Amino acid sequence: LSDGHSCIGCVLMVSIVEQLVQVHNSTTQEEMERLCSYLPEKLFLKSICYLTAEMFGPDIIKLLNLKMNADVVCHALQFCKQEAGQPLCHLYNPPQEGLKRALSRARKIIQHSPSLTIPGGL
Amino acid sequence: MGICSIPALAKICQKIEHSLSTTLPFEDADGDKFSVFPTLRGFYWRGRDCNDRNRNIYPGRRPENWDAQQDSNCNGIWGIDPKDGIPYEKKFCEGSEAKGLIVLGDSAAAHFHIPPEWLIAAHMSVKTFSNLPMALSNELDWPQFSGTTGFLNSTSGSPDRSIYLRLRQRNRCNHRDYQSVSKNGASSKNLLKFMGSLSRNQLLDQPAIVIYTMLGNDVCNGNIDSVSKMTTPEDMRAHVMETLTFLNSRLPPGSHVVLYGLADGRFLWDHLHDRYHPLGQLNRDVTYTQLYDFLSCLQVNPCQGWMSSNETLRTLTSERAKQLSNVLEKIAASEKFANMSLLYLDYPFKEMSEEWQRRGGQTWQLIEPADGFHPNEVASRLAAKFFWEKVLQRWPHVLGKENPFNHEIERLFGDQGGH
Repeated sequence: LSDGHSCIGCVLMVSIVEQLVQVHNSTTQEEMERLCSYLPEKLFLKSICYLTAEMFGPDIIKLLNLKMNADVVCHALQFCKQEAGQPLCHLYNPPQEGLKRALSRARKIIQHSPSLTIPGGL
Repeated sequence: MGICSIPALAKICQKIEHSLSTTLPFEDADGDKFSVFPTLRGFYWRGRDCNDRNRNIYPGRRPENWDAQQDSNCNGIWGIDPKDGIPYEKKFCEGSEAKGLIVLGDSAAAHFHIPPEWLIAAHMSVKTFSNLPMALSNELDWPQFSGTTGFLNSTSGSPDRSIYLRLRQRNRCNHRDYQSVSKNGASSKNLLKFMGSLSRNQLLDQPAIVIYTMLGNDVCNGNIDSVSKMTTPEDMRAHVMETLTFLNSRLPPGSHVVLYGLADGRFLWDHLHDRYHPLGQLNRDVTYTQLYDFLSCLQVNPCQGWMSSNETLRTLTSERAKQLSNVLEKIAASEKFANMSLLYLDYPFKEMSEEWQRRGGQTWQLIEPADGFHPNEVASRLAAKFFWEKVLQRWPHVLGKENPFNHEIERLFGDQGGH
């Protein structure tokens, strides 16, 4: 899968978690767990989900709690990458402060995150 | 991070990779290209093998010794009538013009489908994702529900049956004789790489109706300079002729090949651009225009030409699609092959849309909501209806006679071993 597909996967997952929080009036942590609990055991889907939540959950929680949208979260976590000379890809309308500024804020918040130093990267 | 790097799983990963790249069944003990396993190119894709330990027993073959002892063609009809000592297969199927259905196609033919409920938070539950492993091991295709080779009851409530089910209803001797040699992203060019997975023995098997249906990948790509990467009419002709030469070398005499024209994908933008994508329905914040732009920006848009706000590009894409359809129509009218006749049909989107509106629906409801690109199950089954009606009207011999023993077969053999 290309970088583009990783970006789409991340934006989808983060969007769903964000909307689950809204629908159940709950916390990001609870809704990530809820989403993983919905997945079947087959093909290790549930395990992969819990592992992903373990690795990236703390950063996703921090960023979503600051009302950052899925585009910003996925760029900050480097699932979405801006190619040289290309625009910053986004699904949602940019936040009021602008996508670049929001992203720079998000990067600062998670700059020391262990998820960004996974061997082999994302 | 790399599950296939675990030594115990490496071999199974290689086998799955082989199955995906060749479009041959993952589980096929006797190597006859038919399987008892549903997914990974198994019997959701081609008729279920009724004996996976004997490579001479598979769907679509002409019966061996009229199946007096065993069901050699897996159509569920076998044994001898004790009243007169005549084998049932001979009694019910001899001269019935039995034939199989083979589809050479793309993701639309394989019925690519991402259920919208996977994306709608408000409707999610454990049940929502119960079919995810099946869908993943079928490359997110659902051929068992497709308009061409689908054999399971529709999930959409569509009253229209697939072409295979119609062919089976016309002649119960055709039971299980279907193959979907379809792949996501398939085009006239890359079909040449995987059509070898087609299974038909010129000497041993029944004739077949082959549907060649590549709705858009010859004009669809994710390149920024989309037009320059489209198949040219000259290349199209060369690729299709190569495919037809291959088919002529494999198909038993009396077969037919129906070449389907490309779609005019302008309806995608026209009917979807200002509607909300399932992901944007809760907060009214993601339209299909936004989705298309996002995919284009990431350079993973499956069809830059039609899934674009650039009207000139959409028109150019449709013009090229029309040129390529004309190539197919000319080939069907002018080329002759020893073992098969050639026919051409336009993709009937306009008729499908009108019929759907007559039934009280709206055109956008014929498009897959999650990807905003593929025809959905209702559309696939409507296309099957128009395919059937046109062929029946113009070339009834292609479909074979209606078997007068159908009721008798049903009475004696029930569901014929199921699918």
